Amino acid sequence: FLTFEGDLKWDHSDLTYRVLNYSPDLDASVIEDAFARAFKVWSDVTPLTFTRLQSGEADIMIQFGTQEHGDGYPFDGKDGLLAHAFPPGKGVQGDAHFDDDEFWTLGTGIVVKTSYGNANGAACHFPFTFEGQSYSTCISEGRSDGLLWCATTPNYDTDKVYGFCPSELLYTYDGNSDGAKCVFPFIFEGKSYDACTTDGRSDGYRWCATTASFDQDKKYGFCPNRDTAVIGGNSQGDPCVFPFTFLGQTYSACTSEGRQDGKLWCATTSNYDTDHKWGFCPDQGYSLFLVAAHEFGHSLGLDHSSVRDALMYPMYSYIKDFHLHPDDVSGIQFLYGEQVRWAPLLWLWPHVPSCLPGRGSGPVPTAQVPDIPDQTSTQAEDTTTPAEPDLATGDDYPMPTEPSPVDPSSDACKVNSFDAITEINGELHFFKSGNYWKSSGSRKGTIQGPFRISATWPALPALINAAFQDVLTKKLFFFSGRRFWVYTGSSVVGPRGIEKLGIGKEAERISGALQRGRGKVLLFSGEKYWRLDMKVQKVDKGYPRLTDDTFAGVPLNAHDVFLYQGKYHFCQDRFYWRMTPRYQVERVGYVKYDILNCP
Amino acid sequence: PLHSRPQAVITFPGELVSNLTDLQLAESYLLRFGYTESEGQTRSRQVSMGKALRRMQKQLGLEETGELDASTLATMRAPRCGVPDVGR
Repeated sequence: FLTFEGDLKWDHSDLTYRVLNYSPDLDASVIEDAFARAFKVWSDVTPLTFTRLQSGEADIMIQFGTQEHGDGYPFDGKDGLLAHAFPPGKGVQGDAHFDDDEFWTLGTGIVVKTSYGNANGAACHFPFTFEGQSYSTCISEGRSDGLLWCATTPNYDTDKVYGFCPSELLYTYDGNSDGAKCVFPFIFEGKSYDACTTDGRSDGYRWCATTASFDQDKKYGFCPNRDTAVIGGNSQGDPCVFPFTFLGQTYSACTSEGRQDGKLWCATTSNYDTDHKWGFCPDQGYSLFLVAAHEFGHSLGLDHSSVRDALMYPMYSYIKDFHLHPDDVSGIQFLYGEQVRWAPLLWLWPHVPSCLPGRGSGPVPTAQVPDIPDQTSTQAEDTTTPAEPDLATGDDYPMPTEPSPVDPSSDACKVNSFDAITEINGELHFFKSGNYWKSSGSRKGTIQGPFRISATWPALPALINAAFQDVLTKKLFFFSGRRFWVYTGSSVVGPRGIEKLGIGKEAERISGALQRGRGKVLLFSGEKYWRLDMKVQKVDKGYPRLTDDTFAGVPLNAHDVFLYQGKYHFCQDRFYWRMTPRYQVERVGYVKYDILNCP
Repeated sequence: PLHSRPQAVITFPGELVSNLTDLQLAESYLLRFGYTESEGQTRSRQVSMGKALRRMQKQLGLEETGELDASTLATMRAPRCGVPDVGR
């Protein structure tokens, strides 16, 4: 192994990183997962820990870029240079950059993560069978709205499990529109566009307006790549158009005709002979996980190794069953020591937002077209916790496989995530699917329950999204969807709509509450929060505000938020972030072990 | 398997066609990844190229011939990390 001249290394072991932008090739959650696993490669064998920041300056800043991307070391289009990183230090030092002219996958071809449908965000399974025919791309067959979908199991006809493929007609990413979908046509610099465009940009990223007029509203987002998006050529990111005409012949699939190197290409209009628009078809691509693990080795102080099988060897090769080579282990332990820490806590990253609205409304690709959830969906939440997407194909990385769903009615320690958590009369209450448990702060480790919610608060539904006790009046507030109830002892008022509190329609449900001094309570929903004035039972002017603006460093759409022992707790999946009143994240851990004190 | 008509080979618009000769490719690769220094500082290009090639072949675990052979050229065209192999 080699280290950089002067053994450059970090002077602290609790490192932070931040993902500045994303590639259109992969869903953001797949990218974040790949980076998290790439860091885990190194933290598994050293005392190093890696915490992801959502804002501000991190030790390791990660970004995608093409050609010259701001550091004076330009990339070179498709293939060739894949990525680079800088040794530890301040500023650009420690940062890692990835060439977005590459086709980023997990090393075995395109990863199409679905959204909506009933597959809970699983990736497409290609090929899949639909009405007896086999498909290897996303299709719109069976739909009248032209939306692309795929099966996430080999056979839709038997399994009926599906999801919608990335498409600008469903959502955008980054930009300033919170993921809103494109609006076509839209006006940009007076011209009308009915498709995504790179106009106005020098980096080649495709974007669209999320209102009818960008000139007027300045709202935009980047277009996710379709599964047939081409790489390189002269229309990167545009989908293939089949059939297309080339030298008078018609092609309904990618072809290597016209090339000597055998690379597959397609036209991005119906006639290459007249339009000359083309690009390379998706191939195996490069494993973002493997390339990131290598670059993060540089970020930690390792230089290139001459051992061909080492991760720090400079040439790319795809490895199915990745393991760190002893040469890499000696190198990193030469810099940071060899103390091996407990790994489990490192599964701290949000994988799949567990609050994705699943419609579950039966088979989709039939003549009856089900709705796509829009922002005003009032469908009751799916109370089962979606399984984690099976992303292990290709990198064979063991994913936690807990039997799910587990019957929460008996053992609180088996519950994946609670509907609501709050402190009532000094005891933490955990609500889940019609039951609740109590754990007393003073008698650590003793969990009482389950109790039926309806037995204690008869007016309440089974699903409680949030609850809190008013500090002054000791009244109990319960929220479910857009409704809330107020219990004073055994008498109850409600349900009433939360619009009565002045909360707009953008809040589908309240996910948590933080009692503040002077008769104020913060109510959280999605990535925003409102400040409720308890005296007048109305939210104050100037709200909602972005959670991230005040509570930086906690998950943006936590599904539980509560105050306990004077600290703010934000829960996401099985984990919690604990924040001090000075807005500093002081701890991240497991709800199960640290708050419930399960064995 | 037999083409009914002769294969047409075309140059696709916008494709970054590398018209570097093998030697030019080698020189830029060796310079970029630290195996040679910029031209002004070398006395005789031929000698330094051979030495630099041998150094690169050693570093990357290739057969050390000091020649621009096929496997060395293939390595120069293979996808890789942009951090130099030698030096800063």
